[in-house]
Amino acid sequence: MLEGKFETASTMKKVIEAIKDSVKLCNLNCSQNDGITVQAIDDSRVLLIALKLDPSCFQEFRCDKDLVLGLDLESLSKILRQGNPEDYLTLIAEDSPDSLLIVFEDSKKDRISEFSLKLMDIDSDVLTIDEMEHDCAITLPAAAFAKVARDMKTLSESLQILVTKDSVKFKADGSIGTGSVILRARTNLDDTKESILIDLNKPVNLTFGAKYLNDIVKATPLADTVTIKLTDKAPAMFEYKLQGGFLRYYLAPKFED
Amino acid sequence: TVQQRLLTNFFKPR
Repeated sequence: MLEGKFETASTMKKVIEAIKDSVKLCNLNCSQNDGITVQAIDDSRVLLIALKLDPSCFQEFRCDKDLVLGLDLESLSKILRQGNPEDYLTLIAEDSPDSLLIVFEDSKKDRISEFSLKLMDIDSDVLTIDEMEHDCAITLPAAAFAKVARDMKTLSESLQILVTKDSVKFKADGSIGTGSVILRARTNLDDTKESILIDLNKPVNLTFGAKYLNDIVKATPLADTVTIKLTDKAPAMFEYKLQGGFLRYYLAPKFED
Repeated sequence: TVQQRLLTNFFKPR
């Protein structure tokens, strides 16, 4: 039996909103040691999503037997919208479940809402995701990255990211004209989450699909900062850290064969 | 596409 109780529904609500536009169907893997993990590739097979919610993400967590819960994320999202962000949220499944029980409780305990979501059999490869060497790692405010990704998409389908030791430059070249935004590395000791940190082994110049970057920044409400790891001719990693877990996106850059 | 090949080359099925 699985029983995972979140102190607030907001984490799960934000996580599902962050991935449901990239992936329609996915398996939730549940185990006592790892908590809940998800690995899914978007339909165009260019973006890989990896979610980890450790048992420490939950107020209470038990999972007697490893479970795979196949879910339609649009349906899950409909149910999660029924609860308030500050409600307790509990996910419950039997050992051989055909449905997932989702329970919201008002913090004053005077309202309990229960929903049952039908599960599906979803065929998906489980991929090995190793830690990768990277040419550079950038940590910046998640909102600043989201603004650049959204603004630049209006100019071009592609966004070029150029990193040097003291700045990150985003460049868009479209039919109406061009644009660029430079963010300089800075350390803000008063407010560390406002810092822009660049750890550079090698300068980087990579181009990504603006559509995918806009899918990735849907995770912005989950974390104050995003860490981006870039390597020439390798998938980039965008990481949003959660309390006791993470949501990572791996995006293949665009390049000529 | 090149992008799809890149992703599947990096992340092999377990």
